[in-house]
Amino acid sequence: ERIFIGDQVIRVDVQSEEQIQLLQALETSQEWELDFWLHPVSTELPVDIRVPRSSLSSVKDYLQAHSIPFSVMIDNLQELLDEEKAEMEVNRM
Amino acid sequence: RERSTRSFNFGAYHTLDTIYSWMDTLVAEHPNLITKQEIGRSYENRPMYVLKFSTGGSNRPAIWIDTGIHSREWVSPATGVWTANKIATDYGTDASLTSLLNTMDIYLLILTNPDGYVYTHSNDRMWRKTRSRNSGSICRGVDPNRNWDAGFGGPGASSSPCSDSYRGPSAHSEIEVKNVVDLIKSHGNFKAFISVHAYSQLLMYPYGYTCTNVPHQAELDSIGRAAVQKLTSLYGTSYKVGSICKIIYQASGGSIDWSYNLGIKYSFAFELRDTGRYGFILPSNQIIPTASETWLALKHIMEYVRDHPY
Repeated sequence: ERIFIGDQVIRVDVQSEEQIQLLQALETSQEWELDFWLHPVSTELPVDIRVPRSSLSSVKDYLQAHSIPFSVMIDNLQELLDEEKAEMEVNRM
Repeated sequence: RERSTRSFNFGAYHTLDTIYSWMDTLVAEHPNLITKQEIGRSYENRPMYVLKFSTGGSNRPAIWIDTGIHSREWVSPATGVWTANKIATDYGTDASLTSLLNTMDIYLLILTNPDGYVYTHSNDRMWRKTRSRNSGSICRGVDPNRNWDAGFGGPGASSSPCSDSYRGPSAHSEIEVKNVVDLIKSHGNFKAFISVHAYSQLLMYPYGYTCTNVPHQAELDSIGRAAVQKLTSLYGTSYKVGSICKIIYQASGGSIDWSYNLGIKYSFAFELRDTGRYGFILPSNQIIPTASETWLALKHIMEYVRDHPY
Protein backbone atom coordinates (compact mmCIF):
# COMPACT_ATOMS: atom_id res chain seq x y z
CA GLU A 1 0.00 0.00 0.00
CA ARG A 2 1.26 3.43 -0.92
CA ILE A 3 1.93 5.68 2.07
CA PHE A 4 2.05 9.44 2.27
CA ILE A 5 4.11 10.11 5.38
CA GLY A 6 5.17 13.75 5.46
CA ASP A 7 3.25 14.67 2.34
CA GLN A 8 1.51 17.99 2.79
CA VAL A 9 -1.44 19.57 1.05
CA ILE A 10 -0.93 23.27 0.61
CA ARG A 11 -3.61 25.77 -0.31
CA VAL A 12 -2.88 28.81 -2.44
CA ASP A 13 -5.41 31.60 -2.63
CA VAL A 14 -4.25 33.03 -5.92
CA GLN A 15 -4.37 36.78 -6.17
CA SER A 16 -3.58 37.39 -9.84
CA GLU A 17 -3.51 36.00 -13.33
CA GLU A 18 0.27 35.99 -13.13
CA GLN A 19 0.19 33.72 -10.09
CA ILE A 20 -2.19 31.39 -11.92
CA GLN A 21 0.29 31.12 -14.76
CA LEU A 22 3.16 30.46 -12.37
CA LEU A 23 1.15 27.65 -10.76
CA GLN A 24 0.17 26.27 -14.14
CA ALA A 25 3.87 26.09 -14.93
CA LEU A 26 4.29 24.03 -11.77
CA GLU A 27 1.44 21.82 -12.88
CA THR A 28 3.09 20.89 -16.14
CA SER A 29 6.48 20.16 -14.63
CA GLN A 30 6.86 16.53 -13.58
CA GLU A 31 9.94 17.22 -11.51
CA TRP A 32 8.29 17.59 -8.14
CA GLU A 33 5.52 15.03 -8.71
CA LEU A 34 2.84 17.44 -7.58
CA ASP A 35 -0.75 16.24 -7.33
CA PHE A 36 -3.12 19.12 -7.96
CA TRP A 37 -6.31 18.47 -6.03
CA LEU A 38 -7.76 21.78 -7.21
CA HIS A 39 -6.26 23.27 -10.35
CA PRO A 40 -5.13 26.85 -10.92
CA VAL A 41 -8.05 28.21 -12.89
CA SER A 42 -9.21 31.52 -11.47
CA THR A 43 -8.76 33.88 -8.57
CA GLU A 44 -12.23 32.75 -7.49
CA LEU A 45 -11.19 29.24 -6.49
CA PRO A 46 -8.37 28.06 -4.22
CA VAL A 47 -5.57 25.88 -5.56
CA ASP A 48 -4.84 22.77 -3.49
CA ILE A 49 -1.65 20.85 -4.13
CA ARG A 50 -0.49 17.62 -2.55
CA VAL A 51 3.29 17.94 -2.28
CA PRO A 52 5.41 14.84 -1.66
CA ARG A 53 7.65 15.25 1.35
CA SER A 54 10.73 15.11 -0.87
CA SER A 55 9.60 18.18 -2.81
CA LEU A 56 8.30 20.27 0.06
CA SER A 57 11.24 22.61 0.52
CA SER A 58 11.70 23.17 -3.23
CA VAL A 59 8.04 23.96 -3.74
CA LYS A 60 7.88 26.30 -0.76
CA ASP A 61 11.04 28.06 -1.94
CA TYR A 62 9.47 28.48 -5.38
CA LEU A 63 6.25 29.96 -3.98
CA GLN A 64 8.10 32.27 -1.62
CA ALA A 65 10.49 33.36 -4.38
CA HIS A 66 7.45 34.40 -6.44
CA SER A 67 5.66 35.93 -3.43
CA ILE A 68 2.79 33.51 -3.75
CA PRO A 69 1.14 33.21 -0.34
CA PHE A 70 0.14 29.72 0.74
CA SER A 71 -1.03 27.87 3.83
CA VAL A 72 -0.64 24.27 4.88
CA MET A 73 -4.06 22.63 4.64
CA ILE A 74 -2.99 19.11 5.64
CA ASP A 75 0.23 18.88 7.59
CA ASN A 76 0.87 15.15 7.24
CA LEU A 77 -1.47 13.39 4.86
CA GLN A 78 -0.68 9.94 6.20
CA GLU A 79 -1.98 10.89 9.65
CA LEU A 80 -5.36 11.79 8.17
CA LEU A 81 -5.42 8.57 6.14
CA ASP A 82 -4.57 6.50 9.22
CA GLU A 83 -7.46 8.14 11.09
CA GLU A 84 -9.82 7.44 8.19
CA LYS A 85 -8.74 3.80 8.04
CA ALA A 86 -9.03 3.32 11.80
CA GLU A 87 -12.51 4.80 11.74
CA MET A 88 -13.54 2.45 8.94
CA GLU A 89 -12.26 -0.48 10.98
CA VAL A 90 -14.37 0.59 13.96
CA ASN A 91 -17.43 1.05 11.74
CA ARG A 92 -16.87 -2.33 10.14
CA MET A 93 -16.85 -4.01 13.55
CA ARG B 1 -28.77 -11.86 12.27
CA GLU B 2 -31.42 -10.32 10.11
CA ARG B 3 -29.70 -8.04 7.64
CA SER B 4 -31.37 -4.70 7.46
CA THR B 5 -30.56 -1.43 5.83
CA ARG B 6 -31.69 0.17 9.07
CA SER B 7 -28.48 -1.04 10.71
CA PHE B 8 -26.34 0.20 7.83
CA ASN B 9 -24.14 3.11 8.82
CA PHE B 10 -24.72 5.79 6.16
CA GLY B 11 -22.33 8.09 7.99
CA ALA B 12 -19.30 5.95 7.27
CA TYR B 13 -17.15 5.06 4.27
CA HIS B 14 -17.50 1.48 3.08
CA THR B 15 -15.66 -0.96 0.88
CA LEU B 16 -17.04 -2.04 -2.49
CA ASP B 17 -18.06 -5.43 -1.11
CA THR B 18 -20.03 -3.84 1.72
CA ILE B 19 -21.78 -1.45 -0.66
CA TYR B 20 -22.65 -4.26 -3.07
CA SER B 21 -23.97 -6.39 -0.23
CA TRP B 22 -26.03 -3.48 1.08
CA MET B 23 -27.53 -3.02 -2.40
CA ASP B 24 -28.97 -6.53 -2.23
CA THR B 25 -30.53 -5.74 1.13
CA LEU B 26 -32.03 -2.51 -0.16
CA VAL B 27 -33.52 -4.28 -3.19
CA ALA B 28 -34.88 -7.07 -1.00
CA GLU B 29 -36.60 -4.50 1.21
CA HIS B 30 -38.17 -2.64 -1.73
CA PRO B 31 -39.02 -5.33 -4.28
CA ASN B 32 -41.74 -3.25 -5.93
CA LEU B 33 -39.54 -0.22 -6.43
CA ILE B 34 -35.90 -1.17 -6.90
CA THR B 35 -34.10 -3.62 -9.13
CA LYS B 36 -30.35 -4.12 -9.39
CA GLN B 37 -29.09 -4.42 -12.94
CA GLU B 38 -25.59 -5.45 -13.96
CA ILE B 39 -24.73 -3.16 -16.88
CA GLY B 40 -21.42 -4.84 -17.61
CA ARG B 41 -18.07 -5.54 -16.01
CA SER B 42 -15.07 -3.36 -15.24
CA TYR B 43 -11.59 -3.81 -16.67
CA GLU B 44 -10.71 -6.09 -13.75
CA ASN B 45 -14.01 -7.91 -14.24
CA ARG B 46 -15.96 -6.44 -11.33
CA PRO B 47 -19.71 -6.14 -11.92
CA MET B 48 -21.12 -2.64 -12.41
CA TYR B 49 -24.53 -2.45 -10.78
CA VAL B 50 -27.18 0.17 -11.49
CA LEU B 51 -30.05 0.57 -9.07
CA LYS B 52 -33.21 1.15 -11.08
CA PHE B 53 -36.07 2.86 -9.26
CA SER B 54 -39.28 2.19 -11.16
CA THR B 55 -42.96 1.82 -10.36
CA GLY B 56 -43.83 0.19 -13.65
CA GLY B 57 -44.52 1.19 -17.22
CA SER B 58 -42.24 0.41 -20.09
CA ASN B 59 -39.15 2.44 -20.97
CA ARG B 60 -40.43 5.45 -19.11
CA PRO B 61 -38.58 8.77 -19.34
CA ALA B 62 -35.61 8.37 -17.01
CA ILE B 63 -33.09 10.25 -14.92
CA TRP B 64 -29.47 9.08 -14.71
CA ILE B 65 -27.30 9.71 -11.66
CA ASP B 66 -23.76 8.43 -11.31
CA THR B 67 -21.34 8.74 -8.40
CA GLY B 68 -17.78 7.61 -7.82
CA ILE B 69 -16.38 8.04 -11.32
CA HIS B 70 -13.15 9.45 -9.81
CA SER B 71 -12.22 6.85 -7.25
CA ARG B 72 -10.54 8.99 -4.59
CA GLU B 73 -13.63 11.16 -4.23
CA TRP B 74 -15.12 8.94 -1.55
CA VAL B 75 -17.86 11.29 -0.45
CA SER B 76 -19.43 10.91 -3.88
CA PRO B 77 -20.37 7.18 -3.67
CA ALA B 78 -21.16 7.66 0.01
CA THR B 79 -23.67 10.30 -1.08
CA GLY B 80 -24.94 7.84 -3.70
CA VAL B 81 -25.63 5.22 -1.04
CA TRP B 82 -27.46 7.70 1.17
CA THR B 83 -29.45 9.00 -1.80
CA ALA B 84 -30.54 5.51 -2.83
CA ASN B 85 -31.86 4.89 0.65
CA LYS B 86 -33.54 8.32 0.69
CA ILE B 87 -35.40 7.63 -2.55
CA ALA B 88 -36.45 4.20 -1.29
CA THR B 89 -37.68 5.42 2.08
CA ASP B 90 -39.35 8.62 0.85
CA TYR B 91 -41.27 6.99 -1.97
CA GLY B 92 -44.90 6.74 -0.91
CA THR B 93 -44.56 9.44 1.76
CA ASP B 94 -43.02 12.39 -0.10
CA ALA B 95 -45.73 13.48 -2.53
CA SER B 96 -43.35 15.14 -4.96
CA LEU B 97 -40.96 12.20 -5.17
CA THR B 98 -43.89 9.79 -5.39
CA SER B 99 -45.41 11.69 -8.30
CA LEU B 100 -42.01 11.74 -9.98
CA LEU B 101 -41.58 7.98 -9.66
CA ASN B 102 -45.12 7.41 -10.87
CA THR B 103 -44.14 8.91 -14.21
CA MET B 104 -40.34 8.52 -14.46
CA ASP B 105 -37.59 6.06 -13.60
CA ILE B 106 -34.34 6.85 -11.80
CA TYR B 107 -31.13 4.96 -12.57
CA LEU B 108 -28.36 5.29 -9.99
CA LEU B 109 -24.85 3.96 -10.59
CA ILE B 110 -23.07 4.27 -7.24
CA LEU B 111 -19.64 2.82 -8.09
CA THR B 112 -18.91 4.01 -11.60
CA ASN B 113 -15.22 3.16 -11.30
CA PRO B 114 -15.16 -0.03 -9.22
CA ASP B 115 -11.54 -1.01 -9.94
CA GLY B 116 -10.25 2.43 -8.98
CA TYR B 117 -12.40 2.46 -5.86
CA VAL B 118 -11.04 -0.89 -4.66
CA TYR B 119 -7.53 0.33 -5.43
CA THR B 120 -7.99 3.37 -3.18
CA HIS B 121 -8.84 1.00 -0.35
CA SER B 122 -6.03 -1.46 -0.94
CA ASN B 123 -3.12 0.34 -2.57
CA ASP B 124 -3.34 4.06 -3.15
CA ARG B 125 -5.92 6.30 -1.49
CA MET B 126 -5.08 9.05 -3.96
CA TRP B 127 -5.91 7.00 -7.09
CA ARG B 128 -8.34 8.73 -9.44
CA LYS B 129 -8.44 6.85 -12.73
CA THR B 130 -9.48 3.41 -13.96
CA ARG B 131 -6.98 0.55 -13.68
CA SER B 132 -6.60 -0.39 -17.32
CA ARG B 133 -3.14 -1.12 -18.71
CA ASN B 134 -1.81 1.36 -21.23
CA SER B 135 0.17 -0.36 -23.97
CA GLY B 136 3.68 1.00 -24.21
CA SER B 137 3.60 2.53 -20.78
CA ILE B 138 4.22 1.40 -17.23
CA CYS B 139 1.56 3.82 -16.09
CA ARG B 140 -1.97 2.53 -15.64
CA GLY B 141 -5.41 3.96 -15.88
CA VAL B 142 -7.41 6.48 -17.82
CA ASP B 143 -9.32 9.45 -16.43
CA PRO B 144 -12.86 8.15 -16.95
CA ASN B 145 -14.14 11.70 -17.21
CA ARG B 146 -11.94 12.56 -20.19
CA ASN B 147 -12.80 9.40 -22.14
CA TRP B 148 -16.28 10.27 -23.42
CA ASP B 149 -16.95 11.02 -27.09
CA ALA B 150 -17.41 14.74 -26.62
CA GLY B 151 -14.59 16.92 -27.87
CA PHE B 152 -12.45 13.85 -27.21
CA GLY B 153 -8.74 14.53 -27.50
CA GLY B 154 -9.22 18.28 -27.28
CA PRO B 155 -7.63 20.68 -24.80
CA GLY B 156 -8.01 19.91 -21.13
CA ALA B 157 -7.05 16.25 -21.26
CA SER B 158 -3.64 14.68 -21.40
CA SER B 159 -2.22 12.32 -24.01
CA SER B 160 0.23 10.95 -21.45
CA PRO B 161 -0.78 7.67 -19.77
CA CYS B 162 1.05 8.81 -16.64
CA SER B 163 -1.11 11.89 -16.24
CA ASP B 164 -4.10 11.90 -13.90
CA SER B 165 -6.16 13.40 -16.72
CA TYR B 166 -5.08 10.91 -19.38
CA ARG B 167 -7.88 10.72 -21.90
CA GLY B 168 -7.19 7.16 -23.07
CA PRO B 169 -6.29 5.82 -26.53
CA SER B 170 -9.75 6.52 -27.97
CA ALA B 171 -13.21 7.66 -26.95
CA HIS B 172 -15.04 5.05 -24.88
CA SER B 173 -11.90 2.93 -24.71
CA GLU B 174 -12.63 2.37 -21.02
CA ILE B 175 -15.10 -0.45 -20.56
CA GLU B 176 -16.55 1.35 -17.53
CA VAL B 177 -17.48 4.29 -19.78
CA LYS B 178 -18.69 2.09 -22.61
CA ASN B 179 -21.00 0.16 -20.27
CA VAL B 180 -22.77 3.41 -19.39
CA VAL B 181 -22.80 4.66 -22.99
CA ASP B 182 -24.37 1.42 -24.19
CA LEU B 183 -27.05 1.47 -21.51
CA ILE B 184 -27.99 5.11 -22.14
CA LYS B 185 -28.08 4.61 -25.91
CA SER B 186 -30.06 1.37 -25.82
CA HIS B 187 -32.57 2.82 -23.37
CA GLY B 188 -33.01 5.91 -25.53
CA ASN B 189 -35.35 7.78 -23.20
CA PHE B 190 -33.15 9.48 -20.62
CA LYS B 191 -34.13 13.06 -19.95
CA ALA B 192 -31.47 14.00 -17.40
CA PHE B 193 -27.87 12.98 -16.73
CA ILE B 194 -26.31 13.97 -13.41
CA SER B 195 -22.73 13.08 -12.50
CA VAL B 196 -21.57 13.57 -8.92
CA HIS B 197 -17.94 14.38 -8.12
CA ALA B 198 -15.99 15.99 -5.26
CA TYR B 199 -14.75 18.50 -4.25
CA SER B 200 -15.11 22.27 -4.54
CA GLN B 201 -18.82 23.00 -4.28
CA LEU B 202 -19.80 23.60 -7.86
CA LEU B 203 -22.88 22.79 -9.89
CA MET B 204 -21.95 22.76 -13.52
CA TYR B 205 -23.56 22.23 -16.90
CA PRO B 206 -22.07 21.73 -20.39
CA TYR B 207 -19.81 22.48 -22.10
CA GLY B 208 -16.44 21.59 -20.74
CA TYR B 209 -14.66 21.02 -24.03
CA THR B 210 -15.46 24.50 -25.30
CA CYS B 211 -16.38 27.79 -23.68
CA THR B 212 -19.12 28.31 -26.23
CA ASN B 213 -22.56 28.48 -24.61
CA VAL B 214 -24.88 25.54 -25.12
CA PRO B 215 -28.23 26.37 -26.76
CA HIS B 216 -30.05 25.78 -23.44
CA GLN B 217 -27.50 27.70 -21.35
CA ALA B 218 -29.99 30.16 -19.83
CA GLU B 219 -32.39 27.42 -18.79
CA LEU B 220 -29.66 25.19 -17.33
CA ASP B 221 -28.14 28.14 -15.50
CA SER B 222 -31.49 29.06 -14.01
CA ILE B 223 -32.19 25.49 -12.89
CA GLY B 224 -28.69 25.28 -11.40
CA ARG B 225 -29.04 28.49 -9.41
CA ALA B 226 -32.43 27.49 -8.04
CA ALA B 227 -31.11 24.03 -7.12
CA VAL B 228 -28.10 25.51 -5.35
CA GLN B 229 -30.33 27.89 -3.46
CA LYS B 230 -32.16 24.85 -2.04
CA LEU B 231 -28.85 23.16 -1.21
CA THR B 232 -27.46 26.21 0.56
CA SER B 233 -30.63 26.63 2.61
CA LEU B 234 -29.78 23.58 4.73
CA TYR B 235 -26.32 24.36 6.12
CA GLY B 236 -25.21 27.45 4.26
CA THR B 237 -22.75 25.57 2.04
CA SER B 238 -21.94 27.95 -0.76
CA TYR B 239 -21.81 26.69 -4.35
CA LYS B 240 -20.90 28.30 -7.64
CA VAL B 241 -22.95 27.63 -10.78
CA GLY B 242 -21.78 27.76 -14.38
CA SER B 243 -20.52 25.83 -17.36
CA ILE B 244 -17.56 23.56 -16.78
CA CYS B 245 -15.35 25.54 -19.13
CA LYS B 246 -16.15 28.90 -17.61
CA ILE B 247 -16.28 28.00 -13.98
CA ILE B 248 -13.19 25.79 -13.77
CA TYR B 249 -11.35 24.93 -16.94
CA GLN B 250 -11.57 23.53 -20.41
CA ALA B 251 -11.89 19.78 -20.05
CA SER B 252 -12.54 17.59 -23.07
CA GLY B 253 -14.13 14.14 -23.10
CA GLY B 254 -16.46 14.77 -20.16
CA SER B 255 -19.58 12.73 -19.51
CA ILE B 256 -22.15 15.52 -19.31
CA ASP B 257 -20.94 17.04 -22.60
CA TRP B 258 -21.53 13.65 -24.18
CA SER B 259 -24.97 13.27 -22.65
CA TYR B 260 -25.97 16.79 -23.67
CA ASN B 261 -24.82 16.23 -27.24
CA LEU B 262 -26.78 12.97 -27.26
CA GLY B 263 -29.89 15.09 -26.64
CA ILE B 264 -30.19 14.73 -22.87
CA LYS B 265 -30.83 18.41 -22.22
CA TYR B 266 -30.75 18.38 -18.42
CA SER B 267 -27.10 17.41 -17.93
CA PHE B 268 -25.33 18.51 -14.77
CA ALA B 269 -22.19 17.76 -12.77
CA PHE B 270 -21.86 18.29 -9.03
CA GLU B 271 -18.60 18.92 -7.20
CA LEU B 272 -19.60 18.24 -3.60
CA ARG B 273 -18.18 19.82 -0.48
CA ASP B 274 -15.18 20.13 1.21
CA THR B 275 -16.33 23.11 3.25
CA GLY B 276 -13.28 22.80 5.45
CA ARG B 277 -9.71 21.93 4.58
CA TYR B 278 -9.77 18.18 4.08
CA GLY B 279 -9.97 17.94 0.33
CA PHE B 280 -10.55 14.35 -0.74
CA ILE B 281 -10.18 13.12 2.85
CA LEU B 282 -13.50 14.54 3.96
CA PRO B 283 -14.25 13.20 7.47
CA SER B 284 -17.05 10.64 7.49
CA ASN B 285 -19.05 12.77 9.93
CA GLN B 286 -19.66 15.10 6.97
CA ILE B 287 -21.16 12.39 4.74
CA ILE B 288 -24.74 12.75 5.93
CA PRO B 289 -24.74 16.57 5.95
CA THR B 290 -23.23 16.50 2.46
CA ALA B 291 -25.75 13.99 1.15
CA SER B 292 -28.66 15.78 2.84
CA GLU B 293 -27.87 19.15 1.30
CA THR B 294 -27.13 17.61 -2.07
CA TRP B 295 -30.49 15.84 -2.02
CA LEU B 296 -32.29 19.21 -1.95
CA ALA B 297 -30.55 20.23 -5.16
CA LEU B 298 -30.93 16.82 -6.80
CA LYS B 299 -34.62 16.77 -5.96
CA HIS B 300 -35.11 20.24 -7.39
CA ILE B 301 -33.50 19.22 -10.67
CA MET B 302 -35.53 16.00 -10.86
CA GLU B 303 -38.78 17.86 -10.15
CA TYR B 304 -37.94 20.35 -12.88
CA VAL B 305 -37.29 17.50 -15.31
CA ARG B 306 -40.59 15.88 -14.33
CA ASP B 307 -42.45 19.15 -14.92
CA HIS B 308 -40.75 19.99 -18.21
CA PRO B 309 -41.10 16.95 -20.41
CA TYR B 310 -39.49 17.18 -23.87
